Amino acid sequence: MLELRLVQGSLLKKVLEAIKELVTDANFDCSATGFSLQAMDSSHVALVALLLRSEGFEHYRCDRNLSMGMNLNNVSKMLRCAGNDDIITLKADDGSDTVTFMFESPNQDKIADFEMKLMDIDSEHLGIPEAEYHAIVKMPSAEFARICKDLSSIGDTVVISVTKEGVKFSTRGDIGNANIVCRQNTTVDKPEEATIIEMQEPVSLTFALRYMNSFTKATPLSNTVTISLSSELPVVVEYKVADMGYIRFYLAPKIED
Amino acid sequence: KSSQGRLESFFKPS
Repeated sequence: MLELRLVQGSLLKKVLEAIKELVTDANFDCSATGFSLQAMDSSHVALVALLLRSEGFEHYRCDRNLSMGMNLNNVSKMLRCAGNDDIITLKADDGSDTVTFMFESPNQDKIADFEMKLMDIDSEHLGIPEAEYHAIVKMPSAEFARICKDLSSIGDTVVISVTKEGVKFSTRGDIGNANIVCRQNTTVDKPEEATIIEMQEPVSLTFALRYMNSFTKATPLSNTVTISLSSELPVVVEYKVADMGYIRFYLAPKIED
Repeated sequence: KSSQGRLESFFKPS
């Protein structure tokens, strides 16, 4: 028996919007720790890891570990039927091939049940070791989204370079090239407007902008984004999901031949 | 000239 009640149901709606472009089908895993997912895109270049910790739910019942295969487009269709202020509850019986999404309006005057078929998915799980990153950049998520969007109108790839001067995003294409430098800036009115650069050593890596732009679909989840870079490691682009967890996107770099 | 890396080059199946 599984029953997860999330008062801030809009978080789940935003999570689905953030990952459904990248991944088509995925297994959602439930355990005592929380509700999680790890899935790669079809070309195995990008990976999304989601964790919503059990403590973040108003009610969290998971009698035994359960893996539920879902088509994310179909989950998104279901969740779009929930109001932004609705409380969302996920329910599944042991051995059932369906999951039920229950939507309750804030004043309890409307209650809806949407039952969705589960599917069997052969997913490949990758072990992601804890790593020391050479540079960690924390910046406003809207600013990062703007940079990725702007650069993708010029080129297909972005070079992200961190030096003591700041973080530089560069691209080049047929019509020309572009460089955007963001310096550390902590003298802002609100902490979420700050750009904070922690650098152990300079790092410069090249990534496909198409994936970066896909990651920025998570922007509505968090005012800030954290970009962790290390030579010869996939970049990690992390958005916090309120105080209950995170979405982390991993993207393999381009390799010089 | 550069080629796109794949995640399996960095992370092993668990």
